[in-house]
Amino acid sequence: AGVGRRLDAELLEELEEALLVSDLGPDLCDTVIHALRERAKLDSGTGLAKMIEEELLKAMGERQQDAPRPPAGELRVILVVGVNGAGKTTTIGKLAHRLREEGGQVMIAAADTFRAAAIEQLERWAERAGAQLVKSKPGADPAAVAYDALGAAKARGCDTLLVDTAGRLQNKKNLMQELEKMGRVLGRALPGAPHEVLLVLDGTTGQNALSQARLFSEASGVNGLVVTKLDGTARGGIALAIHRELGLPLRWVGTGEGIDDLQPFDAGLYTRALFE
Amino acid sequence: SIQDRFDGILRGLKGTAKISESNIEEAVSQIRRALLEADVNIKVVRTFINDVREEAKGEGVLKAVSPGQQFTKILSDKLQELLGGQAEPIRWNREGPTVIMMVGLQGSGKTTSAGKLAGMLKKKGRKPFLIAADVYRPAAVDQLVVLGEQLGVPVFRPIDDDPFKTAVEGLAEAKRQGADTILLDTAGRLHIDEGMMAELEAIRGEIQPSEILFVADAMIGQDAVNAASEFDRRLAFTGVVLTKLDGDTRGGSALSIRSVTGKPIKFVGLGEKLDAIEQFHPDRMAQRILG
Ligand SMILES: Nc1nc2c(ncn2[C@@H]2O[C@H](COP(=O)(O)OP(=O)(O)OP(=O)(O)O)[C@@H](O)[C@H]2O)c(=O)[nH]1
Ligand SMILES: Nc1nc2c(ncn2[C@@H]2O[C@H](COP(=O)(O)OP(=O)(O)OP(=O)(O)O)[C@@H](O)[C@H]2O)c(=O)[nH]1
Ligand SMILES: [Mg+2]
Ligand SMILES: [Mg+2]
Repeated sequence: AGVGRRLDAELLEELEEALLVSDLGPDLCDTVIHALRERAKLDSGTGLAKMIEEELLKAMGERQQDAPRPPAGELRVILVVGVNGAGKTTTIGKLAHRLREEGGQVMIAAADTFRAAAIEQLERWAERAGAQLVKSKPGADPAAVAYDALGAAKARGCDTLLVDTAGRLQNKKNLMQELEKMGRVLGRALPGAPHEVLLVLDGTTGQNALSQARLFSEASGVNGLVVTKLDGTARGGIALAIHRELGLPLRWVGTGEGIDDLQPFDAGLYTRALFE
Repeated sequence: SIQDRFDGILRGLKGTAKISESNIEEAVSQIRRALLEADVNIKVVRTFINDVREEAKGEGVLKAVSPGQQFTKILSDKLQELLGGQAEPIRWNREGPTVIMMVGLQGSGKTTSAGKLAGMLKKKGRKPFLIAADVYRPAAVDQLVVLGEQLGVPVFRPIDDDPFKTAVEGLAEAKRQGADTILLDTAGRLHIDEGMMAELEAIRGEIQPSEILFVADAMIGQDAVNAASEFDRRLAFTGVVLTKLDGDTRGGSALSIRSVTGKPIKFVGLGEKLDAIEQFHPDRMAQRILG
């Protein structure tokens, strides 16, 4: 949208298309366009780009509450969940690396005991990041692996435990129950755990991300989002629709396949990319 | 469902008043919303509803006994026709083994689908052979090796960390072993990654696959047309595999990808196990998209 343009009908149409193409979804898009139309009548002072960004930030929530943390000195447990292929394992590698760079001791639980070579894949990442790893055999009970990893993390004085889980589609009730059990087991082993439950969303996902957010939240108490693959052409507008509906904060953005390709969420950058 | 929405709009008109063009317009705007919620691309939606509007006005909705039903029928028929009337089979090579190349964005299901296809073909009495040409993703080769072991299908490992060399030598080894169908798994990549797309072009140029399958995650949103059209532009793929349709996504990406590339959706992935693959059914997909 050009900085000098007025907010007329033609521009609103162009903007609507840009927001839809960014996967905001028709509902949220209508809300934003309607709000802009109203504002344009009353407020001709604010620059157009600024106005659009402000309306989008209302949906996004400019100030995200900080991630929940345990009391000082206690182990922090982060459970990573999401559908198949979203980028959970890779994101854990990146997070572990970041935490290590900040001087932390990191333990990873290889609790995807189902998919072919999932454990091997995570082992490579743990090695690259300088993190410790607890694993079992393929087919082992995922909650048991997480439990063992938690014990080992405490014993070895780690400050963060990252738990990788198998990808699963949210409509599979038995797999969602498996996640519920994982959460309970972690909470019994360490009251308050898991402190963070991150839902990893593939940035190319469309409106199905809403269903993912709802059902994963129900099963495992998601309290943060990661949107991956934003180094592509997808804009990840679904994160706004999810935030608007469920209030979930976006914590991290994945911007590539390398170990450094993880950015903390920046509301201004994120929202501007949706309509530029 | 969309039928309910139409019944809602056109209900009051059965037998009493004549339905008007503005009623049709209201129904059309419901379709637009439904298709966008189903992740059909905005430009594809626009073209589609223009066609539907013309047909609805011209055909029989205005005079129909049950306009809601008539309208739904036009909609569903049109959708099915656009998705591709008949399921299309694999393009078998006339002479020599058939090479099938799997390509697509990261995490779409290429490796798993290569395994599933190998399994399906083996059950049909063919002699499949898998080539692991993803040298980038950690343990990608291990993943395909494990699948090959589960299926009893040979897997060719990378040579010199070089996907091109691997494809060429893998094909030679497959021929030596008398395989009749070679499935080449490649690394996921972005359509805007020049180097990685050039790598695929080079491999394609050298081994000349008779089938290039674009593997897409059914839950992909508006970005489907960007990825599909660029992969098509550079590789001229011959078919599409739509994965993770065992989820609850409406799968509008099927219509977007098909409209924008004209290529047939050949298979759908319906689960994580190696037997979870089927031929594509346009009628079932149409119903699903309409919700
Ligand atoms: N371009 C890009 N690719 C990514 C990003 N994050 C992950 N990937 C790629 O996406 C693919 C899937 O990543 P994984 O980490 O295996 O995903 P996952 O969620 O653990 O998958 P499952 O365990 O099979 O459910 C891999 O090829 C990754 O390299 C990202 O931010 N950008
Ligand atoms: N539920 C379900 N899961 C699937 C289907 N197809 C693939 N998957 C899962 O999706 C995830 C990604 O599959 P992969 O085969 O690793 O995908 P890929 O395209 O090879 O990924 P990259 O090589 O990283 O680009 C894995 O967890 C698979 O088990 C499907 O049809 N249904
Ligand atoms: Mg994983
Ligand atoms: Mg793969």
